[in-house]
Formats: sequence, C-alpha cells, structure tokens
Amino acid sequence: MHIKKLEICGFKSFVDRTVIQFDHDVIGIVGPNGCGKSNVVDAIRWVMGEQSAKALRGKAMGDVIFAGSESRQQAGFAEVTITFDNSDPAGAQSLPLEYRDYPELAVTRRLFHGDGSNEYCINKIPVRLRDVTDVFLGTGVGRKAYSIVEQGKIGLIVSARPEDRRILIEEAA
Amino acid sequence: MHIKKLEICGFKSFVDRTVIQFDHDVIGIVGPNGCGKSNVVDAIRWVMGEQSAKALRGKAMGDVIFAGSESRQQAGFAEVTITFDNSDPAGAQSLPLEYRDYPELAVTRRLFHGDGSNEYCINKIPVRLRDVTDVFLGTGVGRKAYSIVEQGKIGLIVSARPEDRRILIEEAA
Amino acid sequence: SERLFEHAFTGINRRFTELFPKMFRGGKAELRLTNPNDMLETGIEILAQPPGKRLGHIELMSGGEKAFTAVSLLFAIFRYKPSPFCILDEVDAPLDDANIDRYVEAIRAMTDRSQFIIITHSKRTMQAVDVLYGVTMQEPGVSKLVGVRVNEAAARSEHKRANPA
Amino acid sequence: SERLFEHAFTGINRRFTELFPKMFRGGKAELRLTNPNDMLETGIEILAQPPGKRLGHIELMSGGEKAFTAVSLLFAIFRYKPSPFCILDEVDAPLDDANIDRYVEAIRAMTDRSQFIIITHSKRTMQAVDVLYGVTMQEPGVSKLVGVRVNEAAARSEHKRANPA
Ligand SMILES: Nc1ncnc2c1ncn2[C@@H]1O[C@H](COP(=O)(O)OP(=O)(O)OP(=O)(O)O)[C@@H](O)[C@H]1O
Ligand SMILES: Nc1ncnc2c1ncn2[C@@H]1O[C@H](COP(=O)(O)OP(=O)(O)OP(=O)(O)O)[C@@H](O)[C@H]1O
Ligand SMILES: [Mg+2]
Ligand SMILES: [Mg+2]
Repeated sequence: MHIKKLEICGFKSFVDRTVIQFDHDVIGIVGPNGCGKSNVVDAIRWVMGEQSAKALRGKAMGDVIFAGSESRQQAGFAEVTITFDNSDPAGAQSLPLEYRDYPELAVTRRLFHGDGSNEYCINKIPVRLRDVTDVFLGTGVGRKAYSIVEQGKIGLIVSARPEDRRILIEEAA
Repeated sequence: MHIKKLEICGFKSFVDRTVIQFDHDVIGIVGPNGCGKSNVVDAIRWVMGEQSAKALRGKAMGDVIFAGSESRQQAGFAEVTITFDNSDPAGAQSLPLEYRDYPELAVTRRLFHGDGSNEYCINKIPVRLRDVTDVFLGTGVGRKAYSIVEQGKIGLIVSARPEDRRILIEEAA
Repeated sequence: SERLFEHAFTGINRRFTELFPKMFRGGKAELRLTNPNDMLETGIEILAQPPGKRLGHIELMSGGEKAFTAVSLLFAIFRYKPSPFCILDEVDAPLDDANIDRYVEAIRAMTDRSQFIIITHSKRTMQAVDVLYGVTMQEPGVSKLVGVRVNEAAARSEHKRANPA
Repeated sequence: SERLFEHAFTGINRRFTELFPKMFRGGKAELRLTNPNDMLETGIEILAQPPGKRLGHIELMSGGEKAFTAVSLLFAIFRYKPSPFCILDEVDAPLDDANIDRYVEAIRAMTDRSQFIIITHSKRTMQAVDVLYGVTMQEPGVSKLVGVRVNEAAARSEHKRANPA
C-alpha cells in the first residue's frame, strides 16, 4: 500500500492546496527551518486518524487549521487527502471487502473552523473514524509508533525509561 | 582569561597525553561520532572543578579515568591541565592576590584509580578545590550554565519548565 | 497479549543483534527485558558496544552513537514487521558522514517492501534519495512546494545493485 | 538575591529582544516572568514570533526555530555577562544553512570579548572557524588529535571587517 499522493489544504502552514506526488521508493523533503516539512508529517498522521492534538504539536484539534498570517486570514477548514496504491493483491486482501477492488484508496479528513467535528471519506464516500482506522489497521499502515519517526523522537527512544520503550515492541506485536 | 592550551591524559578516551593549543578566537573541533569531541568538553568541565559525575555523563567520578579498550588496559589515573593567558591586567585583577603576577595560570586536576580523592594544583603548587573554584569564580570563567552548552542542552532550554529555566538568569546575575 | 509480545521481542531482538554490527561495521548490541518473567509489564533495556569499545547501556554512548543505535533498533522493528511506508524526520541530524552513508544504505535495502519519506538538512542524504521536494515560505507563514529534482542516477544504480541481472 | 536577579533579567531580556530580530532577520521575541512579584521563585517563559508568523510560546515553533531561539537567548545572556570563553557542542545540528551563517556571524561579533570552541559536523560551520582540530579513533577506544587546519582567509577577512582601517 504505497502512498501515491498527498493533498493538503488549509492544514497548518499549507493554506493553499498543495499536491505532493509520492511515486518513488525514497522521497526526500527539504527546506529552511520552519518552512513546513514537519507539517507534512503531521498532515499524514492527521488524515490517518490521529486523535491527540498533542501528538500533532498543538493544544486543541482546531490548531491544525491554518491560523492566518501577515498576508492571509484564517482558513475556514483544514482538509487532507492521502491516496494509496491498491494494485497489490496481497495488500488488497487485508482491506475490508468493500474496498478490495478499487485500484486506489483515497482517505480524506476535513475539519471546519468552529465546528469541532471531523468528517472522513474513503474514495469520496463519507465514513466514520473507525472505518478509517480499520482500513489502516488491516494494512499495517497504522503502526505509527515506529513507522513515523518525528523530529526529536530518536532522542526519546534513547532516553526513555525501559517501561516506556515497550510501546515500540507492542505496536509491532 | 583566554585558554592557551589543554593537556589531557588518561581522561576518558584520551588515554595518551594529548595537547590542544587554543590560540585563536574561534576554534572548531570535528570528527566522527564517538571519537571523543564531547570528552574534550568534559575534560574542561572536570578540570574547572565539576563535582557531579552525572554532569560528566558518568555514574561515579572514577568513570572519567580511561577504562581500557581492546588494545589498552585501564589507566592508573586521569589528569587534565588547562592553561590560561593571564596577560590582561583587568583579568588579573579579578584573581586572588598570589596569582596576579603570573603571565599564565595553569590549573591541574588529577584522580587516581581506586583512590577516590582528587588532587588540584595551580601553577604546579598543590591547592584545595575551593582555591580552584575561587579562581574561576572571580574571573567569570566559572559561569558554566550558559558558557558551556553541552550536546543536547539547547533542546533542554527549549523544553524546560519555566521554573528550571531561571538557572540561566541566576548564573548570570 | 503475552505471547504476541514475547514473539515480537524475540524476533526484533534477533534482527537488532544482526543489524547493529552491520550498521556500525562491527561491535554488538542486544535488547534485554528488565523483567523476563512479566511480559505484560517488563521494560526494555538497550545494551550496545560499538566496535572496539566496551559494552554498556545506551545512555553511556556519544550523542551520535546513541542516535545511530536507536535508528538500528527502529530498522530492526521495521524488518520484523514492515510498514508500507516509513517517515523519518531529521533522524540524521547528529550523524557523521560515514553513519549517514550507512543510514541511507540501510534504507535502500528495505525499499523492496516499503516506501521511505526522509526529511533532512543534510546534503549527503539529499544525494541518496530518488526524488527531492523542496518546501519554502516565500510568503511568510505560507508553505509552498517548489522544485522537484529526480535523482535518476541514484535510483538506477541502487536498483541495479539490488537486482543484479 | 532578588535585586541581582531582577537586574540580570532586565538586562538579558533587553539584549534578547534586540538580538532575536537580528538573528532571525525580523520578527520579535521576549522573556516573560511567570510570577513578576516573586523574584526568588518565578519561572521564565520565552515568547517568540519569527518574521511573518504569529507570536507564541517557544514550544509551538519548528525544531530548528526552537533551537535558534534558544541560541539567541544564550547569546543574549552571554552579551549581558560575557565569559572569557564559550563552548558550543553541536548546537548547529538542527539549523538550516542560512541559520548556520547567522549563528557563526553572531559568534564572530562576540570574539572581541570571548573565545569560542565549537564542536560541529557541519561543513558550513567548519569553514567559518579560525582553526580546525580533528579528533579520531584510529585505534578503537583511543582518541587522538589529528590534523590542524588554520583558516587564514576567514580569520583575516573577519579581522578586517571587525577593524576597518
Ligand atoms: N495552524 C497553523 N497555521 C499557520 N501556521 C502554522 C500552524 N501550525 C503551525 N504553523 C507554522 O508552521 C511552522 C512550522 O513548520 P514545521 O514544523 O513543518 O517546520 P520545519 O520545516 O519542519 O522546520 P525545521 O527544519 O526547523 O524542523 C511554524 O512556523 C508554525 O508557525
Ligand atoms: N572512562 C572512559 N574510558 C574509555 N572510553 C570512554 C570513557 N568514557 C567515555 N568513553 C568513550 O568515549 C566515547 C564518547 O566520546 P564523545 O562523547 O566525546 O564522542 P563525540 O566525538 O562527541 O561523538 P558524537 O559526534 O557522536 O557526539 C564513547 O565511545 C565512550 O565509550
Ligand atoms: Mg521539522
Ligand atoms: Mg558529542
């Protein structure tokens, strides 16, 4: 289940709709300090169903909506769509039945300012959060404890108390 | 009170006597991971009178003595000498009277394996720890909370609780 | 459950003890359970010995050695149970040039099963990826994707190395 | 004592509010006391706004912005009460090229009062120092000082810039 593309709109510093194509094995993202690289990682976590604002470096979930800048005003909503390649039959088998025949799987999450409630879609069909997490769980994409290594997280693995490190093993178990 | 040179012998990974000349404004120290760069910083802290093994990344003070390697056996003692340039009259004035006329000030610390007691010398004359700390206090060399920034310490300043950050201000006060 | 954890621990530890000497070009390392009799509560200790040095806990190593040991552990977990993709955000910051080479080499060896997204400031890492996306903030506070550079040479030579004719 | 702390806080804060926009080429920052009525117990908050962005606590910034803000604070303390020497161990690890240039520029501006010892893996930083000492471990576990490179050009041009004829 490789990622084919990521579309970000109104999410953190990506106020304008941005499309990132992911059709390579090793993709590098570079740029100056504070330009938005880690925000791309947050966007991927968020569209995969992240429920903790703290895990997204915010205080409340609404913090992911573009909050305005010198030249732009606050965005009305944040929306991220991640599109997976579903052409591998082995990968498709791990999906819920209704999604197995699609060549692609596009998961969308939307949060409106002031609203507080998140909307989720799979291939443009509105679904509930648990449908999204079921999809990710089955395909192994959801194992983010060790497949998403945030900035500074390596240092946490090093300095973690032994009891806290077991999460890495648990998630892979 | 600029540093003129640093002599390290038997201290951590510097089992062989090593002399580093410091007669420039901006000195760079480079090398592969684990080669001993931060150990140089520890040597400077140690010879300035550091009493906490933890601050030197060890469990006990004896941990600073070269502990042996594949090809070498444990060192019998650790010794570091730091030599300061004392040619500036303003700097000299902040020293205790007996040291003001020396063109250089060499502080030595020695720790023998199994012994546990540290020996200190200033210009080869045995002194007590408090003589060393008095010298450093007066010249401002001792303000290590902000003049020695250890690896990873910048991150600590960022993530510190507000109450813990005041140490930086206190040390400069 | 207990058995799942034990199976994962054993599988990961095996890969970690294999991978560490490959990544460090020598030395050895292992994971140890703080309480082997209690699979539900036990903690995990990391013991490592870089080539030519002494065995100790991970906290006794240099900054870069610690980071590289943690990276080896992460990759061992990844090999035990690969994810379709893996995101690494500035993991190479404390690494020297030689370790960055080994880092990207280890990543390349896992591209048969997974896709890697690497955020970096290191020119050395940038030369080893297949495609490079730049993010800028020309307009303050507004992120924009600019410039894509495809590393044809790197991708092709790595592909050949992974798939000898 | 209370008055000493207050005097230091005021002096450092003034320099920090001046230095931050210089280092970041814009924006603003300040220190704030969590409890201005209690000089003995109060904590210190860091508020910062990189150019074009919104004011917030330091924890809301990007990894590199946080590090660079902390460096600006450290340098402000250093300007308030210079030490004869300052040791910086891999402080530049999370910084991009532009910020590394500003980092070494700020250091150079303080060499009139102090000596700086910089440990780094960055080629960019290495080009800006006056002398470069290499440490190696050819023999495993044994550190050895090798190769000294004196950066005559850098030292002389910086000297001219600091002391126009
Ligand atoms: N909701 C939001 N609205 C607008 N801007 C935001 C929002 N949330 C975060 N930002 C901005 O995004 C920027 C951080 O981006 P990010 O953490 O992705 O940087 P980065 O490219 O990873 O930098 P570094 O190299 O320093 O790690 C910050 O300047 C922050 O102000
Ligand atoms: N008492 C000791 N005897 C022998 N070796 C020691 C002793 N204490 C520390 N070491 C060794 O010194 C090495 C660490 O050196 P140091 O922390 O200076 O590395 P570094 O050059 O700063 O690396 P990095 O770039 O990763 O930060 C470790 O490999 C450690 O094993
Ligand atoms: Mg970042
Ligand atoms: Mg180090």
